[in-house]
Amino acid sequence: FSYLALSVLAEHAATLLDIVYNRTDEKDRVVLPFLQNLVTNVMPYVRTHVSANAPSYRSASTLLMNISQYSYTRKAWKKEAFEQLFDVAFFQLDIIALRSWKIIVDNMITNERPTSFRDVMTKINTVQTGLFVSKEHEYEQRAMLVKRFAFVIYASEKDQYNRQLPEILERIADLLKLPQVPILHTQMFLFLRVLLLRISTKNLISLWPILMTELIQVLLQLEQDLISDLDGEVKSHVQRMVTNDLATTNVSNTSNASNPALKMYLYACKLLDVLLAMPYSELYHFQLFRSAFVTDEYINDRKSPIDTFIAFSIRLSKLLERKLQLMSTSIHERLPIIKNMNRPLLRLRTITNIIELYPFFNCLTQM
Amino acid sequence: TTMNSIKEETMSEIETSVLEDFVESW
Repeated sequence: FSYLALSVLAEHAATLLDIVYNRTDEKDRVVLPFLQNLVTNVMPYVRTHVSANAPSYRSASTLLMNISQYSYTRKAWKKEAFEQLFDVAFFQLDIIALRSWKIIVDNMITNERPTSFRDVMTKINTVQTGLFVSKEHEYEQRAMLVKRFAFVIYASEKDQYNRQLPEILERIADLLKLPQVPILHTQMFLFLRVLLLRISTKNLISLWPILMTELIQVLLQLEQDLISDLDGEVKSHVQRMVTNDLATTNVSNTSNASNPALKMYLYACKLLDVLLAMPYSELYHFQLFRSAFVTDEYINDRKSPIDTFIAFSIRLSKLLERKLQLMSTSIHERLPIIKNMNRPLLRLRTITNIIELYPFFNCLTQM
Repeated sequence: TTMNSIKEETMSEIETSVLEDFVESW
């Protein structure tokens, strides 16, 4: 019954409320208490992150999205919505509900405290540090905040936060001063993808040094890991994954218990994928860096002079191919199929073995 | 027109793929 009630409210409450709001002279007595009551009763449904609650969660989110379109309702839901965004479980929802939250968050960020963009940026720095907080916990918290920061920007219009861009970049630079931790870097790569979508190409210039340094560093690390793995050294991330018994057997297994380094590599590749997939007019400065990652012609090692630069896609594809040859043939059938005409190429949510990136790099070499 | 629609389609696919990556499992 509550689900039915929520569905009806999601569809009609906001419109009805607005009609009453515009016709009554007693706005404070009629509309606002009703609204407050509505929000109080709906919020528990968006605080419960279990799959059984998913339909109610969706309807409650639609309801909030619809009432959030009217500015006079803000006082009633803004603070609760802001708290929700920073809840640990906030992103445990389905994509339909998340689409609603994109609009809610966009309507939530206004110029007034306590839900201004500045408040979000301040919140990023509120990580607990000190003697009694483990480093691991600190990085997890930071990763969580970076992800929320990225979502706030994702929810905005293109170039909406242009004026804050220097500060946004400063925050990124601060985070990059920390030791390289895979969970943090994973979110950083997601953040960078968001920035590519929300900042127009002419304003992106100051982002390139950071973005390229990070991307190249992680691809070099992946290359080094693969080389060490092929040479049988035990130090690499890839090897550690093997010793954790997470990467050895089932490639199609998508358990979320995968190694954080694997996710970082996947997200770095997703960033590269987006850079290569975005239309030229949206990203024209990237053309300066493009040849580091892909080339127009296939370079055969034996024919090319020794000191010719070989693009990352070719280097990594070859290493992954070598690794694949050492694996059992059943792996071949379980590798994801990537088709050239679908962009972006990488739609995997998670990987359990580094070899799952082979089809991506292989596809890049054949473009 | 065809080029523009391809561009729009690609951008919308990228938008969706980024949104998908925010979602965490239950």
